[in-house]
Amino acid sequence: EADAIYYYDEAAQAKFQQEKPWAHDPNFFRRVKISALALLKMVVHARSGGTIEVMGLMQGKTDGDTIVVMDAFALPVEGTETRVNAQADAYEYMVDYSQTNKQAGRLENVVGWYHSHPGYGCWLSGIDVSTQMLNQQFQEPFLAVVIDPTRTVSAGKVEIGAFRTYPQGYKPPDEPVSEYQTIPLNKIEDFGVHCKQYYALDITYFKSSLDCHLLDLLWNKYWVNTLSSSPLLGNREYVAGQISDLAEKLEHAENQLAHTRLGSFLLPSQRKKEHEESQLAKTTRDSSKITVEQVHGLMSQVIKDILFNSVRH
Amino acid sequence: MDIERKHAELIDLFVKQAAVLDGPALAGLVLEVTSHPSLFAFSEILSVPNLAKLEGTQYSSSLDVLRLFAYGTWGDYRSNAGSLPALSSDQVRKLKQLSVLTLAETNKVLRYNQLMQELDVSNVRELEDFLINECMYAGIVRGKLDQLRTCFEVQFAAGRDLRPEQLNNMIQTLSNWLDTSDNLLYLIQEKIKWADTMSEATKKHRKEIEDKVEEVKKSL
Amino acid sequence: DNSLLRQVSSLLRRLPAMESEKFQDDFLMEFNDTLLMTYLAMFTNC
Repeated sequence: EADAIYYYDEAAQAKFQQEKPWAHDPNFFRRVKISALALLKMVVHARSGGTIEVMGLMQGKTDGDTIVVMDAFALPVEGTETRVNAQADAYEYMVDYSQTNKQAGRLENVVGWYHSHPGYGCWLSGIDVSTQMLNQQFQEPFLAVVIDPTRTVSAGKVEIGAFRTYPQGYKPPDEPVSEYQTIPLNKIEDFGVHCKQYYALDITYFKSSLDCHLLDLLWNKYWVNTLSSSPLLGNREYVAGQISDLAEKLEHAENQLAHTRLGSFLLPSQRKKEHEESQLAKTTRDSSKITVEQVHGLMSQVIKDILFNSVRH
Repeated sequence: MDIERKHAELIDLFVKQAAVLDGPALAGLVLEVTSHPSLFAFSEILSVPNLAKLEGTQYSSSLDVLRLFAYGTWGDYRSNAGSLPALSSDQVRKLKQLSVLTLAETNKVLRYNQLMQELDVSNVRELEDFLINECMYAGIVRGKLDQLRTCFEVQFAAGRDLRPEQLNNMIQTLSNWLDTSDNLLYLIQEKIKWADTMSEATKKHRKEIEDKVEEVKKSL
Repeated sequence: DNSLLRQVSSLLRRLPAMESEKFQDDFLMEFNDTLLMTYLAMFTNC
């Protein structure tokens, strides 16, 4: 029954579509299950974009409060952050692709879109939020997935987030703080303004028996690649970008603190000072985070050096 | 290790044959074994009791040839050509292939001139053809030919038969490796303990500071 | 088992995996870069 999830029950899906349980509860969908195939295709597509944002669509179904992503396909559009709704360019392609799929016996509908944020983390920007809100108005159930290919390489695990937006004007209850992540200075405004308009879903993965067999065959190759690569070398450009972003934030904080010191004789605004401190605290955390990743990279190099270079025969 | 998988079937076949043959038939088998294009391991066949019986008979040269192919090189053959039978072209090619494996045992980077001298090859083109066609395509070595530095960088080389005296060396290297790995694991555990201790101390220190701040606030 | 001995011998021959001078230089440079980053991060913390 490991492969039962791959069976598509058209009647059940149609019934669910009629009932529209998500219409009464903005937080209805809480979980996402992504197939190994879809994950690999999305990550490979995001990696292929380099520093350019790419996007694509996901096909799948729903299962109670879970959206199940079975497959994904790339859209022939360029960067998403610079365009209001890159999807518009690809409507024709999307319709053709989906129809051809059904003719080929693949009954899953489009259940969401994914796009990449190379190097600046998994969250929804202002443009993403408005695009997703539009999708959730006319294409429910619809999910937004964001992948950061650059951090995927540096962290050694897939940096991915799945989100749903709240209806316009909805005031969400206080959100539990999600895992901390570094937001670059030039995106911090965008991040801050919209981060209350959406929520993150829990992501789990699944694979078929065939996937298991194929991935087992690739195990040696995976290990050789892991042992013969080093995040210190592969992520130089990314780390340099992180450090320059950090320097910018420190300058920013320094200017603000200088400014506040002047102002503090006039307006003892404890709130403003706290804001700087938390800004400065975040910057400090970012610096520790980058450094810890570098130290991990170095530790693995030192361990490999001791294991494989110190024994002579 | 797919080279070993290929060997297994062939070795089984020849060992079974050697177990039931004697005298002239056995000499014929040695010729077949040392000419076979895909076989580069001979110690199993050499350990078949019938082979040892060839010692001191008119076929003892076949036994010497088999020992040469198990442990020797083309250079060894040249310096003992007088006491060994003439080799066929297939046997010469194989002995040269085995010589490359022996050279790869001690160095990762094989200089072209050393190879040309060892294999009696007169020019670079001929040497590179030999390395590509007879060694890499045969699957016994993997590596990179560096024309600029005129050397062959060996990434993988199939293992040759081990002479008994090599065993201790191998056991020594393996136990060194084991000690290094155990020591590394121990070091990592020590570091983890150290990090935990430091983190506890830092938390304690932070708690003391916060308590002091609270006290000062109250006193104010 | 002669086959196993040959495989072990082939594996051991690949040690040490990297022993070139350039590798050592690069390795030490990475080492120093990371130590410098750790130092700077400690400053940022302070």
